[in-house]
Amino acid sequence: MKLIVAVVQDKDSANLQQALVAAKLHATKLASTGGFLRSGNTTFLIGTEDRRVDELLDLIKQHCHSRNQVISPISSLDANTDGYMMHPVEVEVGGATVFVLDVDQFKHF
Amino acid sequence: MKLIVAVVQDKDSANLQQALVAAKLHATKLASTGGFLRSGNTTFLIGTEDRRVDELLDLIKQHCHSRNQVISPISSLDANTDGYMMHPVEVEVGGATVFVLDVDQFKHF
Amino acid sequence: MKLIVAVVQDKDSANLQQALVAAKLHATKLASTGGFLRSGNTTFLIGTEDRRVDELLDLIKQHCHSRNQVISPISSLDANTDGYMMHPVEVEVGGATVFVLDVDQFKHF
Ligand SMILES: Nc1ncnc2c1ncn2[C@@H]1O[C@@H]2COP(=O)(O)O[C@H]3[C@@H](O)[C@H](n4cnc5c(N)ncnc54)O[C@@H]3COP(=O)(O)O[C@H]2[C@H]1O
Ligand SMILES: Nc1ncnc2c1ncn2[C@@H]1O[C@@H]2COP(=O)(O)O[C@H]3[C@@H](O)[C@H](n4cnc5c(N)ncnc54)O[C@@H]3COP(=O)(O)O[C@H]2[C@H]1O
Ligand SMILES: Nc1ncnc2c1ncn2[C@@H]1O[C@@H]2COP(=O)(O)O[C@H]3[C@@H](O)[C@H](n4cnc5c(N)ncnc54)O[C@@H]3COP(=O)(O)O[C@H]2[C@H]1O
Repeated sequence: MKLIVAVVQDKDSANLQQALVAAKLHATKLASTGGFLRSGNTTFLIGTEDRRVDELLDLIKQHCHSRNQVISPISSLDANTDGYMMHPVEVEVGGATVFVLDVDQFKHF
Repeated sequence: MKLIVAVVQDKDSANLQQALVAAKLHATKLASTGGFLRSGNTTFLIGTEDRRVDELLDLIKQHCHSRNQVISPISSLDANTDGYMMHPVEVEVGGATVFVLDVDQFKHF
Repeated sequence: MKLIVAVVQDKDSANLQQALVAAKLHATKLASTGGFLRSGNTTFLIGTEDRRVDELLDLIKQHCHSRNQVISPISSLDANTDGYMMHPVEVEVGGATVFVLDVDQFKHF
């Protein structure tokens, strides 16, 4: 059993959720926020047997897309990035950031 | 030290929380959503010493109950389940889905 | 690769976030609730290479401070604590509660 923690963009969250349901991969969703852009994103918790981890990673890759996001100057960022941030900057936000964790015990009551 | 991730129904969350406090088991609560029914539920994060894991699992089992939930036809589900979903369907939602994770280091500042 | 789960007080969350950005430590934030005081706090998920874990722990320690919080009598707590809770009680809330988890696989799509 592994627990997959996947941070994805809100725009892909509904598609991913539907694909998980269709594949009978059980999941829980948490509303989250990006540390850098501070905009909303979605964190999925997905527990699955070891033998389905690759299938799940493929599914995430297929349904979650990277996008460029333009960020306007953010005055609250660290002072030493001022020069860099004076003009709107384009940042590439990946489709998914995924951590696969070992599960010591799994229980379903 | 283990970190327990437990997804429980909102209806049981207050009872479980009270039981954890009484047992001096420290915990953090996150609002979450079920991948399938898309309704709100609660995800507890509970760090505890290895020797209290069984006690904690018993406590969760005792305070979290499975319930049947009727779901009305959901048109947004995968097209190929249409015939199955045309009528209201009863789904059994378990009391708790629990992952026990190993903790490499624990710090309390 | 390790995944750090850090529960911190809301008051320190913005400072910690800024420090993480400046140190180019990538993170995701979740709104959470304390099991005992039931007030809001913040749970950070921070994936980082093994060699930066100590730097990250120092950074969390530096930016997250313990505070005393006065709690008024809470009638909903377990009946047998009544005598103890009749008068306002001061509780020390730590700066951060931190779990370092091993990561089996990391993917960025
Ligand atoms: N200090 C910095 N300086 C310059 N650019 C920076 C930066 N920190 C992040 N970025 C860029 O901004 C994008 C959005 O980051 P954010 O933290 O809002 O949103 C992140 C965060 O919520 C999560 N995430 C990424 N890596 C993570 C990690 N190691 N641990 C926890 N969460 C992570 O995934 C979202 C997308 O990340 P992704 O890497 O694809 O895309 C990132 C990255 O390209
Ligand atoms: N392996 C896992 N990883 C992460 N989180 C997990 C998980 N297994 C369960 N959960 C979480 O626990 C809730 C209850 O799951 P349970 O399996 O008891 O009860 C489930 C199950 O009986 C049923 N169900 C879930 N997925 C299904 C599917 N693809 N097809 C048919 N029934 C499904 O619907 C109930 C509610 O599911 P929902 O997703 O709304 O809510 C789930 C989800 O939030
Ligand atoms: N092992 C663990 N697993 C998961 N999350 C954990 C954890 N230990 C701490 N946390 C999280 O960190 C917050 C601060 O905990 P701390 O132990 O510093 O500060 C705690 C502690 O000093 C005290 N406390 C907690 N439970 C208690 C109990 N049963 N009896 C007496 N005091 C308690 O109240 C403060 C606030 O607790 P609260 O639960 O509201 O908020 C907690 C909780 O959200």
